[in-house]
Amino acid sequence: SSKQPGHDEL
Amino acid sequence: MNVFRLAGDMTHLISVLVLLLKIHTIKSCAGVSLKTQELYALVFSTRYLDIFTDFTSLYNTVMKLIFLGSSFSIVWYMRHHKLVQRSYDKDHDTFRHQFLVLPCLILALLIHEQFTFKEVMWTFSIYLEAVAILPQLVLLQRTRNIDNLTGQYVFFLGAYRSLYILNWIYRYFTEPHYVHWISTTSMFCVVLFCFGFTIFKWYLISVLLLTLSAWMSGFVQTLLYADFFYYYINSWKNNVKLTLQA
Repeated sequence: SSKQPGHDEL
Repeated sequence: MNVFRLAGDMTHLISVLVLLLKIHTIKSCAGVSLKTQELYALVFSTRYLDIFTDFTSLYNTVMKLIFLGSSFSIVWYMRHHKLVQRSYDKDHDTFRHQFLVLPCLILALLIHEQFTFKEVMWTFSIYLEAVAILPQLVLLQRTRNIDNLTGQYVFFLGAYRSLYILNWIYRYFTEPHYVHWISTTSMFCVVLFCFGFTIFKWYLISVLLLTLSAWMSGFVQTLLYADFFYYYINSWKNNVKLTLQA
């Protein structure tokens, strides 16, 4: 699920 | 990571530190909404479910731990610390947070990218963060007199949202698959700004807007601050104590 856009944000 | 995102994270961090400073050193939480703080604790715990499973960077993990730790310790201080809880303005902080949590949960179950537990919870946290500030804004309106630290806390939170929007716009142009709704949303924002709604009308509109997309919610949250920013900048320009008009 971390590949979804925005998941690397806080 | 771009400069807007970094600046956004830093203002977010500053806002939390300002609040912790106020609570920890002055031992006062006057003007701070416990409801909003509880909602933020819920936002971070549902969003960071991937903290131990998906590693992005050391920066991300450390920041996640800071936001989780600070939000829960603020709630603990306001609920259980003898001196701090005495200054809590319980009678004015009456916003029913279940009215925010339930619609956000239903919305996340209906509108999401993937129907998995983690993904639905992540989406829920995005929706909830957009409206979590409402009890705080209502409390500010009711108490009228706002001390410097509370004002600065809300100011930095608003700055963080604005910088995140710049970050999304930047990513939209640099990462082609990043955002789809952004042009629609910014159009909505311009229209809404033109009408100059007050906080409570913003709330009704934001519930409507939330149904459109997860990206939208970030914009809505920033719009909620527009009213506050107006008074904050005015009080700063005229060098008078910050008060909000009903």
